[in-house]
Amino acid sequence: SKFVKLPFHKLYGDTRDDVGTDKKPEVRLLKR
Amino acid sequence: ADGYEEIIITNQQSFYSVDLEVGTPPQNVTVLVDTGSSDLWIMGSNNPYCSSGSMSSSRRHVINKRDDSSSSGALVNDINPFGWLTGTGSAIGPTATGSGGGSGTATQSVPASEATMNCQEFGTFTTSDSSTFRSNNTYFSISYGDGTFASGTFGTDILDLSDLNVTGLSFAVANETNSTMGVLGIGLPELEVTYSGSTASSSRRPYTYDNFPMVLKNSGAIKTNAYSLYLNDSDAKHGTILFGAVDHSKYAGTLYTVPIVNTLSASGFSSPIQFDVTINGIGISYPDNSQKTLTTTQIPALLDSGTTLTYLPQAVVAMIADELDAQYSSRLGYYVLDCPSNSNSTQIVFDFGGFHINASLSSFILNAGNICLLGIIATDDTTILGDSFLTNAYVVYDLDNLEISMAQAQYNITNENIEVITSSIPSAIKAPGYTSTWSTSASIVTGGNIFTVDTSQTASFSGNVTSATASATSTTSKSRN
Repeated sequence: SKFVKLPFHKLYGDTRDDVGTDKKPEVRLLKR
Repeated sequence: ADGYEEIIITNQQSFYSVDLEVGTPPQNVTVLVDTGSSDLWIMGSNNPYCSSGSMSSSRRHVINKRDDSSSSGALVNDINPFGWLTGTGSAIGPTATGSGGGSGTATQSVPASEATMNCQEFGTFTTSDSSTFRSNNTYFSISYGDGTFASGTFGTDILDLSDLNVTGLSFAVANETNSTMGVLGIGLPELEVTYSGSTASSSRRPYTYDNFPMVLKNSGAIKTNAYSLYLNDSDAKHGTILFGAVDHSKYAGTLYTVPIVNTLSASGFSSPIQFDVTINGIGISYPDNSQKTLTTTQIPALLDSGTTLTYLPQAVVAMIADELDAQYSSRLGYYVLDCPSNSNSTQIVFDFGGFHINASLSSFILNAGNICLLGIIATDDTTILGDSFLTNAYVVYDLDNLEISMAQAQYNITNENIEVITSSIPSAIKAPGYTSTWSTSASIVTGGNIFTVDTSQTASFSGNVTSATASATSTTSKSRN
């Protein structure tokens, strides 16, 4: 079929005050 | 007398996950789906941050440190969320040379107060219990913007992902992480830690490897390295990523294409390494059909499923808060507002170069008892369009052509209309402002008009927004049908 269907779940986590799951990586760059 | 009111926000930190079966016999772990990174890693069972089992909270363990003097030109220091590593020139983040060693090591204890994670909920992986696990002795280390980090070693094993066999895909087993769950990064290969991350080393040239989307393409499972992300509405329990195809039933209007912009060219990257697109303007649409443009200053923004909320420049958040009569609480760190009764019909409008994505205000409202908080966070760093934005859009990430196609998401659709992507994104057209992209940072100014033409259609044309001249005052206009 040449495509792949990937269902995912939406999960919830309790949090206090500080919200935001920031999975942006801290890119550490090297001089090229 | 010393009472303290604590605002509790429950069940609003959402994240999107898939289940993996790893090893022989299979071990079950759950990972977060992340377009903002590019590596797959799972938690090892020996993680000292876990609170139960054999993982003693007082167990001492070794953190390999690298002498940072060998990596001149580093722009961003590795984060150090707990501040134990105080050695001169040290940083979390061993090299990726395959030796697994840096220039020195230090023995550190995880503070007992930090070793409290329940690691059983999302599963851990015991390499010694799998007869098919093969380590390739390459160090892995990553840190994220929320202060979480993971480090361990790359390897391969039998790997099934939602009944899809992807054995051969390299993944890391983190023997040390303060994150409760692993991550399935599906970004560009250039964002892999071995290329642009802290494990890229001066002792070995940065390199990329085949990550999950690349494995799908190279195995022939998909024709092009592109996928469509559909988070569904905010109340939905499931969403879908369609690799190699578009489901035309999941969006309304036209699918518009914009280029991914390179926000890191000044750092030596000749092409984009992450999914940044250009926001050409932001406005608000009210239930009475009145509309207001807040800014037409171009802003690069990361489309990141691994971030729950949305992060905009401070000036833009202040404009939105002003419109909503929200007041900033320094104690809470959020703008506070009366819970709006019409948050479903008030929309934050994002112009991406001649077409709009209308994001319901309710997507950005956090309920906290009798008050509400604005879940749009001011940042001086990267603008991030997280899940709260993405739930409003149908987004096609074209990794081969470095383009993003977007349209207004449509919910509660049971049928499918799937079309395979063979080269370009089917039915997508270039946005009117395709070539008007961000190039340099500029101060946010008010003014301009993103509502110059009919916006009653989703993802509709908005005229030549880039020619709008910024002025000292914002513009309010009615849509014309």
